[in-house]
Amino acid sequence: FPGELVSTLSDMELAKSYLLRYGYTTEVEERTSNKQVSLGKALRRMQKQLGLEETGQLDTGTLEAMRAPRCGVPDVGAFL
Amino acid sequence: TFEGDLKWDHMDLTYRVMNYSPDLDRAIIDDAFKRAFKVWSDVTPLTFTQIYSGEADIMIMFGSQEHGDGYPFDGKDGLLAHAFPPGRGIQGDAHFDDDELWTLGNGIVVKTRHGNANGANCHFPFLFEGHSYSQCITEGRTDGLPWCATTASYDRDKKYGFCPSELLYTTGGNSDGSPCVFPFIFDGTSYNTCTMDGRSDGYRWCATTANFDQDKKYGFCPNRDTAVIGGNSQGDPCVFPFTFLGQSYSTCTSQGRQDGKLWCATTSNYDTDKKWGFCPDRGYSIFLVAAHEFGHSLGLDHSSVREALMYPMYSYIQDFQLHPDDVQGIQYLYGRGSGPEPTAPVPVPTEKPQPMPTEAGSTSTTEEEEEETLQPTATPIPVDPSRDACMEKDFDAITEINGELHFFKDGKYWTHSPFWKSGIQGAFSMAYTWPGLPAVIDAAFQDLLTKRVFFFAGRQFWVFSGKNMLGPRSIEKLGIGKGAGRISGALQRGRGKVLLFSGESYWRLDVKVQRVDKGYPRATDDVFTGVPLDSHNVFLFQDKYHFCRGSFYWRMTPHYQVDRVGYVKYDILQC
Repeated sequence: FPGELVSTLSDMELAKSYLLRYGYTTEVEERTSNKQVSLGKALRRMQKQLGLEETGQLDTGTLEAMRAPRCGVPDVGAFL
Repeated sequence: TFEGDLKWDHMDLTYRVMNYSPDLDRAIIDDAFKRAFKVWSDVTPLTFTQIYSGEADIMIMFGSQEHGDGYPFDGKDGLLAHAFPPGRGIQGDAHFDDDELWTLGNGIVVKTRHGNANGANCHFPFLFEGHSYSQCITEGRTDGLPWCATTASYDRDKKYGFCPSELLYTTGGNSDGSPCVFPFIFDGTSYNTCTMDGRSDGYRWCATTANFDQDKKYGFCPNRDTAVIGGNSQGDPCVFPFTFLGQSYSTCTSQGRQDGKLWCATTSNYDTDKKWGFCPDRGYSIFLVAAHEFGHSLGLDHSSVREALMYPMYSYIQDFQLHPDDVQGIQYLYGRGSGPEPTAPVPVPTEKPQPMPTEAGSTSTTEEEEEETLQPTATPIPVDPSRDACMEKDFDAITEINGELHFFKDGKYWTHSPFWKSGIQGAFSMAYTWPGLPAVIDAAFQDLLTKRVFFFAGRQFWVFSGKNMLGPRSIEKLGIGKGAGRISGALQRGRGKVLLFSGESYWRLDVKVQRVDKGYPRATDDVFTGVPLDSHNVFLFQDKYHFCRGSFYWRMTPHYQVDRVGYVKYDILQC
């Protein structure tokens, strides 16, 4: 039953893994800087790159974009 | 481009397909990759040659989860594919996630464009050599008989098939007057259309073969549950028939949305049966994703332009064209070559179309005035409330204006809104609402952006903004040649485009520049397969395409599937 489908990742976990995978944050930033500030900055970068409204918030449009099918090449930097 | 403007140091590139996805015929995957490379060779001096052994510049593979390069895929949906910028070894290679459903993007694997021995259209799915086909890639005519090849490399496979010889077409409905829902089972055989229909003892029947006199194969369409209203996880309407838990369904009763996924219940008492099903995904277009990934293999990075091929998110596009952003990027790296000029965005015309001398009593306007917002048309005055739309045999034109369906006939029109219980309003006077318009028109449509209303009669057209009229002007002004007869209808598309239908062809009109796009007319049958080619009215209503002939209409989903046939009066006008 669709209602029983539970998405495995919480929104925040989804966002963090997305921003890391596509180059908007680095593992170093992940560990060191102030979480809230760096998340807002990274979200704004992603929203700018994908032509979304630059709110710096994890809003519905941003979450939907994170769930949408896409190419795996990082948006910032390239494969190492 | 990538940092350092990575690019190949030679133009004649090679590629090799290391393995294939089971979702599609190898030939179809080869064909899709070939077309994807052509996207780039068309606008640069680059050439691409497929090799079948050894090390190619671009090695292509399908893999799932961790597949050998340290950048694992993630199962169905989400990450579809990736590729590496130009260079040696893994550089330049392209990998596709094989946990995705790879198709041509519109959910069906191959597409027919031809009909069967007696020239009628193929009806899908059809069986050939025990295999069910929903389309075919290539078609032709041998000894006067049309055939369709079911794989792109039909030379080698010689998989020809003649669509079923039965000329099947439903116009029938079942006992409650609703159209047949296909496929339906009668006498143990599944039918997806029927030839003739009629009514005996209050029941509707449909004959399942052209020569029904002898065969007397009548069948009552199964009582319809409901029409499909479901969709799949990508938000697309269901593609029918679909199988769920091994059972094939042609419609679903109820739908809903959970976690962004659409679902559809397959029985009316779904609470107890809990027979949920996700309509099969349309899948992802191997051609579109490959064209994007090969852009990376050639040195292009992601774009921020939503309409560009190199934008990172996937969206299915039927008539694909490279965006100037893509062309500028690849030509920055490799130059232009002898390919066709990239289609620069068409400049909006500077000259103002001089309004033609107009009939007395109407106020023609210049372009500026035309830009003003539409005044709400005054409440039309019924000329003849006794005149009943339900008594009309058919209509000159049908279209939706300001959210209400308008039915035009001999200088009068009626409106019907699906939302208000008031049902049919009118008859109203066309001359009162649109002064200067002829009494008998052929077609009309409202431009969704500017709210202007276009009318067509013979080879002329009029544009109204409220009561302000521009015209009449010849349809040749729009770029529609002399060969075209009357315009029979219009379908509004996105981005200011409208399809205009005439006879068995259609044109794509760019409403802003009021010119039809290059590459038109096209054969209606190529895309709108399964609707009558001599429709009297064509209109968009509730996001579906309606083709009317006589008292019937054929309704088609945005995925070009006829999902309903019925009576204009009973179903649409609700007489």
